[in-house]
Amino acid sequence: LFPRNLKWKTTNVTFRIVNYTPDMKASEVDRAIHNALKVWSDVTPLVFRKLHKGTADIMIAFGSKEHGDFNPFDGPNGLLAHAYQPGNGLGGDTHFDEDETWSTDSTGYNLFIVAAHEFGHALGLSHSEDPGSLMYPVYSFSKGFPLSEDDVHGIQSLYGPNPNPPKVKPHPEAPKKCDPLLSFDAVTKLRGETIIFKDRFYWRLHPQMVDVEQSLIKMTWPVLPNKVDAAYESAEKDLVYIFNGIRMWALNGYNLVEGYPKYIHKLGLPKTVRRVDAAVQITGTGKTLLFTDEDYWSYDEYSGTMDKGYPRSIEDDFPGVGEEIEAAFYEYGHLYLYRGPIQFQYSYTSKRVVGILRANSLLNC
Amino acid sequence: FPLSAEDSEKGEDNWHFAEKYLRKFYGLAPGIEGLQKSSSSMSLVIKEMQSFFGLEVTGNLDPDTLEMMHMPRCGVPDIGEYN
Repeated sequence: LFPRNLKWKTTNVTFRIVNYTPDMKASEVDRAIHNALKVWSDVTPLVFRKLHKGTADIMIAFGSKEHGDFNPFDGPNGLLAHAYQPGNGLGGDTHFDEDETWSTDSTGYNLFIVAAHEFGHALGLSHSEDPGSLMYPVYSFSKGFPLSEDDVHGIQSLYGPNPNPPKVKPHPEAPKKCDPLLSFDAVTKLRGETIIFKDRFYWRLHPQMVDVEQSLIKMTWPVLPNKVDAAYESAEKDLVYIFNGIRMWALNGYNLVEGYPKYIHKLGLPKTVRRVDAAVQITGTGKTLLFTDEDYWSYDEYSGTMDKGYPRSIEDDFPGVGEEIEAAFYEYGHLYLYRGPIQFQYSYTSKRVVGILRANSLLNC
Repeated sequence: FPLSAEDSEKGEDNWHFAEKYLRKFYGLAPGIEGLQKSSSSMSLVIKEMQSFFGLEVTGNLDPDTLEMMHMPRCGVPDIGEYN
């Protein structure tokens, strides 16, 4: 919240669209603004009324550089928009940088998402530190209902909940790294760092840093889906492979490799396999292990074919780790396998589990 | 090795960019910073920004911090009150 918890004194708030961007049709702008306000009225008792003339509480305008409030924009990119906290005069007013390219989709900056964020300010919310929240100050494109639980808690602490709430599901708060029950979706190495996927987020762990960095997957790799089932790095090819359902993506750093996504069946998996739970390349062998349900497969990176004799049982070949695996990575002769909140350290040379820790020991917890 | 002229210019650009960013969003006082030399006030403000974004808190203008400063964002300050 802003200092002094500023808010509108009434639940009836008026808005007016003063001008339009030429980047979109006027009807598309109207629709984006309507939907952005609806995001907040869905979770509060607030009612928004559109004015066509005169002064509204929230005056919405597009402008570039210095645009009348001594708070100039900066040309393309950088600052996208700003809005003033509730109050008289400029209070509640919302300005969009006309030097940006606005769009209804992800081709430019999505007006609906930016407007929903700015209206959060116009209603009394400040910025959030939760990278998965709408009120995080950095733009990222995503589909669906944009509010997280953090946003909902914030706005409802000012205005209360909607007495007749529609069925909307806010995103859960960003996972906490030291939650003792934390489990991982996927773990991979990436150019010497460790990347840990969980829900819409990933943590980035540098070998020489104690602190880990949490970000939205979409913020770094907009082409990827919101959830990752499995991931592994082929260090020789400088590629990271990402799995979700029956699709896989190859990434070279930030960039999607041409020709992807591909079906996982191109690797030689049968059509009955609908997802890969975990994937890991055993450094120096050219072999990649793909874990699916209670079995695992061995893929030869050099020949591009699945090894004969697979699938084999996880329980038989990795005694002590259980039947199924959710994430895996390999480092210094050890295979790290994850199931629920548990990490199994499996020695590849002695073929046995040599350590069991909580999964988030990887995050220095 | 000494920095090439190009690298040095890039460093200056980054420094000016970071100063502008921190003035706009973190209330860094203008006109007190020496070029290429992190004063304690600048370092404090960088730490504040790094802490907000969950970056490693070093107080230095490291590549991750600069990268975050270059990301498209909202123009409402993270810290401090609008007047």
